[in-house]
Amino acid sequence: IMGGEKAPDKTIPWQVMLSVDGGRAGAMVIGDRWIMTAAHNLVQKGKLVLKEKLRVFMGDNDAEKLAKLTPLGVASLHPHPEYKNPDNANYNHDIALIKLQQPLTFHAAIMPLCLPPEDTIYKTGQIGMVSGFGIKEDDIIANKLRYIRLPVVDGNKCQASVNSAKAAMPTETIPVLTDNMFCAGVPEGGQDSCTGDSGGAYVLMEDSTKRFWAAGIVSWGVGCGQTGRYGVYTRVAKYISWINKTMEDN
Amino acid sequence: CWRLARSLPALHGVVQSPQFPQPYPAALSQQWDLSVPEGYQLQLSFTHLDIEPSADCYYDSLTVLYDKKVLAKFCGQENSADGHHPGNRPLLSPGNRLTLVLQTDDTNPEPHQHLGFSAHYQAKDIDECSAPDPEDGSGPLCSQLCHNTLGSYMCSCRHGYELRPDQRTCVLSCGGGIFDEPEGTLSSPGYPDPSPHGLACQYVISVEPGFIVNLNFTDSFHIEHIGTQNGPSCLYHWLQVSIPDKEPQKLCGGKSPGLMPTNSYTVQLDYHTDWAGLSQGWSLHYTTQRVQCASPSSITNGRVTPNFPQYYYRDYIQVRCDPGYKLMMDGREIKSYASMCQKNGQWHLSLPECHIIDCGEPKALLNGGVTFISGSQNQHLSVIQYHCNEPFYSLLGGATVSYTCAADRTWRDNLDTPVIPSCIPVCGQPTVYLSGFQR
Repeated sequence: IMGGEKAPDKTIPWQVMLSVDGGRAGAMVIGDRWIMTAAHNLVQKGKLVLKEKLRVFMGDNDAEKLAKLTPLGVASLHPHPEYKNPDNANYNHDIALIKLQQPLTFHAAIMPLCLPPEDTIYKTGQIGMVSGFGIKEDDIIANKLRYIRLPVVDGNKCQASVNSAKAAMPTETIPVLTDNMFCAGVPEGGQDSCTGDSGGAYVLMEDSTKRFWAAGIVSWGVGCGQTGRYGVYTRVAKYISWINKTMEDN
Repeated sequence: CWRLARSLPALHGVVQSPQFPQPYPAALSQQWDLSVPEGYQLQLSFTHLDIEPSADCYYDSLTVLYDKKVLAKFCGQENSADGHHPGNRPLLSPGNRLTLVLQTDDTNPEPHQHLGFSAHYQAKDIDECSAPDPEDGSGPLCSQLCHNTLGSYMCSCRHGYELRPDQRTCVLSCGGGIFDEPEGTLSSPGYPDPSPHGLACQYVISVEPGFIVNLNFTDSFHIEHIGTQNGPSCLYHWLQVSIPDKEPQKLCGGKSPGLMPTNSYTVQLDYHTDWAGLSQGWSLHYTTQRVQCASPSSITNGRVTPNFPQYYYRDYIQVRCDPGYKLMMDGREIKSYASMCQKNGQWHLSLPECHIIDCGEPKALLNGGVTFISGSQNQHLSVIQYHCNEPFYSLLGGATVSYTCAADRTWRDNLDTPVIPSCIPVCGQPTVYLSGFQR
């Protein structure tokens, strides 16, 4: 998380830390047996990682403390079936579910996020919050959970930002922006999610109930916190049917 | 049966003149020997008689005979001036036989042609009991009791006598009588006549165990006694009443003992007279009643059915507990209870108790808990309340939380449902919110 702050204890109880074959990633609790993350955390070079190589931690804001805990047992991995990203250039459908072997008991440090109704409209400018144990502004991995509040960015502005990146970096393969994604961030840069945060939650608060709901999953971006660039998130509201069906079928 | 039926005379039949209803032939002499079984009389009824009339039925006649004795001689037509017509009145034979003889002369006067006769006969039972002694006519057929039967009769004797081999007269005999009917009458030999001398009569009343015998002497009671300062002494004549496990009791005197409960299903009566003195005799009617069992005591939190004022042998009772209570006996729960009053006057099972039921520990609620609101030890009508571990879990909207221990031993909510609620995780609501006051 670039430009953010340390999260006080129990303020982001849905935060999950994943360790995938030595790499760090984020995820979120959405049920007592279910974790949601980005598909690209579980599918590497076109192959699903072995569930035995996935370690799941939660319940603390200190990554070093988390790493000392016994990881939660993973029952099964469920990346979205349409996620195909062999060249790291197509993050469409970057969503996955992890089923735990044992149900969680929720308490102040571990709570689930709400899910939105299907096809909920995200209002441009609405402030959300993203969190993670990823790289911070000094390019150093964060061992304390950090968070930052970022607004939802207009889709056209985001597309323009991606286009400008393509123009500026003609030799690079910039991923495609789809309707299953949305952008969040500030044009002046310096505030963004970054490597190691992917799979974590971008949450919005429902005004009437003051409840946080999972609006996005940290997916990709051109650099981190760069001027005129935004973070790109999987649009969760597009996947409610798939989420429900996957959980019911399993 | 077929051979017997053929060998016995018929109980009824029809007899007609030759060629009836055509005119009978001339110069005829025909005889019919009619009979019915022994013990019956033969009754003859004419349905038609048309024989040439003449004075004294001189020319043509139908003669009715019994043992060669002429009972009647008929001729003529009904309402005719001449002849002797039987009319509608039936003819009753003294015995079970009858002979008819039809005789006609050589001519039949013209123009009327006489048709003869048609009659039917039937057996009619003889009331032998109303007939005099067939031997000398001096006394009744049976010396004591006579029972008429179809075609016969039967003699019997009062208690204390038995039938002689002649099957007609009775001789004194009062031993060995066993009375096993639920009720009956006994009396001294010859009662109400004075008792004969030298009697040693034994009467045993023995009914089914479970019943008890009550003796009820009639007022007319007289057994010779010797007066002493201590009251009557049954020295020469007595009636001894023996009840098992009790001292035998001798009765005599002129005062009826009246009603005498024995509390036993068997009683022996021994009637003794010596060869002198006078006892007018006695008579009693005995009845039986079922042995009584003690009325069951009331059951706390239950009831005994049926509710009778008294309970007797073979009566059944059941015990049902009030809703919320269970039947317990000897420390164990029983599904049902029924007890029968036995022949010894005891119930075959002791009464059970009704203990309050309990629903057991309420089911644990995952991510929640249960609180006792009222009652104790999970007993009937105890109330519990489920709750979820808030703020991390909450009950589904509309879920009920209060459960009562019902009579079927399950915890049920106010909709009578035994299903416990579920605790649903609360999402998106951290207990600590990020706060920031800097602008």
